[in-house]
Amino acid sequence: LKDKHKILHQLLQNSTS
Amino acid sequence: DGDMSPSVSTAELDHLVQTISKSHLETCQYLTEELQQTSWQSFLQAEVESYQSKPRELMWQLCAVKITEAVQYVVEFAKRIDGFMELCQNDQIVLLKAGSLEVILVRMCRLFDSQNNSVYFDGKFAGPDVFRALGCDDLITSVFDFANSMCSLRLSEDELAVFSAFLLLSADRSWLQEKLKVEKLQQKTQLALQHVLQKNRREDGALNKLRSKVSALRSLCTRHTETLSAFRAVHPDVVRTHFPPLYKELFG
Repeated sequence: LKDKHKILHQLLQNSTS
Repeated sequence: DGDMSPSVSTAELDHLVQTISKSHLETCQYLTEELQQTSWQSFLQAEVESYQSKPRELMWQLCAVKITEAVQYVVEFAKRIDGFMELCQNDQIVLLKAGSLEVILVRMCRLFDSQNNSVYFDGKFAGPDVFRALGCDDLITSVFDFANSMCSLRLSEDELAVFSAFLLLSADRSWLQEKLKVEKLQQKTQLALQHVLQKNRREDGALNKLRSKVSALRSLCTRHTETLSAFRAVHPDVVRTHFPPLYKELFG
């Protein structure tokens, strides 16, 4: 699922803005 | 489901409500004070007509952009919910993919003027007629009906916050890998929801009324996905090249 949702995965990785 | 949920003290529930409410207000995209400043101004007839005369694909693109903006605030909200970031990455994605639009639809009632049946969109308050160019009037009507019914519950910000968290932590989503972990989080959130409703002296049926909204939300989200795929069948190139990548990832 992760590779099908790269952007969402990246948003989750970003430090809490 | 009357099963014994994890025993949680009132103090702990108070704390949970406070942290979720704080996360909600930090990520709610529009503070009510900001909305008051717009003095609830609705679009002029000429502006309504300009939306109505937009080509269908342009109006779809505009709405996809607005939904995508809102999704990013919901992702930030989720990241601040106690326990969410401790879930495995697969489940974080599953819960947001399934729940982000539901939270957006619930949050919509904060931006809704039920006297005029209009929602804050693109800078002013828009009635359903503004969205005519989309070509899905029945879905738009259902979305507005849902917003109206949510507004009539007159939920406070902390009730909206905890209900949003409750929706996100839905343990019945398919593809969850650690279902029990999500179930425990959702049960705790439901206790927090009961707690805040009681604290705000809501009538007994309030929790059931909120839970009855879940099926309406699921139906709206399914209809959104179906309407999008019908649109994409006619305009595959527009979706591929002009729609926000995150929108396509979640709903495509």
